[in-house]
Amino acid sequence: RDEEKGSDFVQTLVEVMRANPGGDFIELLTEVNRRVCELDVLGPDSVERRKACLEIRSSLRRRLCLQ
Amino acid sequence: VEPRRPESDSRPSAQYDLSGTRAALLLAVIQDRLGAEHDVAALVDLCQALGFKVILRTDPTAQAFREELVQFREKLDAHKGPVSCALLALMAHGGPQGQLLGVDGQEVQSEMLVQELNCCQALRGRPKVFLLQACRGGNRDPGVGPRALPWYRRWLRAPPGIPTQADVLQVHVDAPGSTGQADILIFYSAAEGCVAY
Repeated sequence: RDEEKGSDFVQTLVEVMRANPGGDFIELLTEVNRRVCELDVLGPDSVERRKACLEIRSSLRRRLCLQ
Repeated sequence: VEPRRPESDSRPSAQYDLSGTRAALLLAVIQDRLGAEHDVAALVDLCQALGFKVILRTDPTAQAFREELVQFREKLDAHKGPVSCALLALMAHGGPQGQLLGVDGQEVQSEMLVQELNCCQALRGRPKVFLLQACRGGNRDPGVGPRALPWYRRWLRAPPGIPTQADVLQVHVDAPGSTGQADILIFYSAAEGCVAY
């Protein structure tokens, strides 16, 4: 986590959801995953770049639009 | 015989009806997780903007994780009027077997928390969304390319204790009642076995 901003996971999720509140939730989470995967993470104990890939597990039977 | 027509996305039944009450429970360990308070604030704001009634509990113990879930389920089952959707955000340190660590350092299984909400009568046929912001192991993904090769070679020789995809599939097949799970969406902040940043 960024101590001043929070985690990429939550902050990107919030950013994507606020920009597309009526969108299909699975599609929005896929977009969150794409953005987070594109980031390079450099932790305080690491000199090497790292990646974070999120995971979506769904048994939804219908489209979910939260607006 | 006339072939069965697939449901079109434009049909009303292809989308969840969210006209009832939306409820969100946020359980977040903030202590020793620098920056987590910003995530909590952002999620609370988002949930409220999306019309969720939000309950926030910070720094729960492992026992409190369970108790809050039970109370949340009971509250939804006792709710007058339809409940259309539930969102549960769990934020804590985590382990490779789906453990979440309460503020007391004790473990609670995230799968058990999912099952608790899956048993909610008020949410039958309703979407249940889980946001799990926790590590799922100690591996650090280097991405792809030549620099990643040593990491993947180590991954293939991973010791017992870090479940493989086949292990996970087998657990789901063997789990009693697992076929009854539906309308559940889990969004993990890390791939299986990996650190969440």
